[in-house]
This record gives sequence, C-alpha cells and structure tokens, in this order.
Amino acid sequence: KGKSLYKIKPRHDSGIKAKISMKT
Amino acid sequence: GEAEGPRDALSLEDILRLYNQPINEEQAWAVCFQCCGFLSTEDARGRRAPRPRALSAAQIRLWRDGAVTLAPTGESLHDAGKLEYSRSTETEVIESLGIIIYKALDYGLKENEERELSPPLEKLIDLMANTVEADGSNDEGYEAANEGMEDEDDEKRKISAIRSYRDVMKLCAAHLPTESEAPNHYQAVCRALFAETMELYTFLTKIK
Repeated sequence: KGKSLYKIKPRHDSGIKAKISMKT
Repeated sequence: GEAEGPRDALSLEDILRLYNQPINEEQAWAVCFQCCGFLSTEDARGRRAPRPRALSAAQIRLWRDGAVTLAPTGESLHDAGKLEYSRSTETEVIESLGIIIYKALDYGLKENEERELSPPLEKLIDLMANTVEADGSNDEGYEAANEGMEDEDDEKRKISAIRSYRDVMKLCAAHLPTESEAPNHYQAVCRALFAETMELYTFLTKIK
C-alpha cells in the first residue's frame, strides 16, 4: 500500500522544476 | 481541520495535506487521465464549467468511484456573467493542470531539491505545462486550432505538442502496456487513492 520511493537530486537550472517555477 | 464529516470527494490538496508527502508517479498519470477525461466529456456536452486561469490543487476533486473532476473556484462564481466569457482555453487549462500535477509530485521538497521523474512522466508534464524547449518546429499557439487532418496513428506514436484533453489522455494511455486498459486502470488507481486517503483521514480523526 506504501507509496513508491522516489529519488531526490539537487535542483537543476535547466530542470523541470526550474521551468515550472518560471511559469508560476 | 478543513475536512469534516463523511465525504464523497477529496481535493488533491486534501490528499497532499493528509499524507504530507507527494503523490507517486502512477497517481500522477491517473489524475491527469481522469481529469482530462472529465474535461473532454464536459466539452463534448457543450456545457463547459467556467474555469479561471489559475487553477489549484484544491479544485481537483477525486471521487469515491475514481472519477476526477475540476471544480470552479467558489469566490468567482458570484461574478457569473463575466466569468463565462473570461474562462480559460483548453490549452490554458492543460497548462495549469500540468503545473498542479508537477507541484503535487514535488510536494514537501525543498526549493533546492528536485525529484527525479521517469522520462515519460517528465515529458508529459513538459508538454502539458508548455515548458518544452523549442526545437525549431514548435509553433504552438493558444488559439490556433489546426486540428484538421492528423493521422491518428502518427499522432499516437509521437505527440510533440499537446493541444487537447484527448492528447493528454493518449499519452497517459500509451504509458500502459495495454492502451485499451487505460480507463479501467486509471479509474482504479484514483479509486484506491481516494479509499486509502479516506482510511487515513478516518484514522487521524479517531486518534484526534
């Protein structure tokens, strides 16, 4: 029932997180 | 506690807060598919719910049966007439949905951290949120409706721009080993997410 594990990496300037942040 | 009493629906925000952790990838695919299924049906029936530009996780509702719907924002409803005309276009709704889903996957992570997503899911979000790096031939436009004569199979093989809820659903279905299983599979994932969250909610309410 547990949620699947996920890997965390340092935020990258060209990563999706940065791109999404620019949109919001 | 924002939640009181037995519920038939939970918002994505409720779910994130209750677990205090991000959704998993399978749930992300499922919420995308189910929500776009709802939106495409709404459009087909010609009775679009008014949708403001900036959507939030609080407006995405998961239902007991695994359906996912998008609720209009409460406050804006009083402004009825005006809102009808200022509702978002399909691509704008998809963009907002992509951002909400990403944030649900990113929930609780620090600003300097980034979750490693599987390439297909990252691609889906990239396309939905319209953050794909332009590769020269990428001329999407909000109002452009160049649907027309697209070859169904070709479209399925590689979608380079998302223009409709159906495009999102196709990508979500293509993620599965058997595409025809998509409606049942994703409904089951959402139904399970609802049931597990309700279980947790009931448990937390009891110990409170």
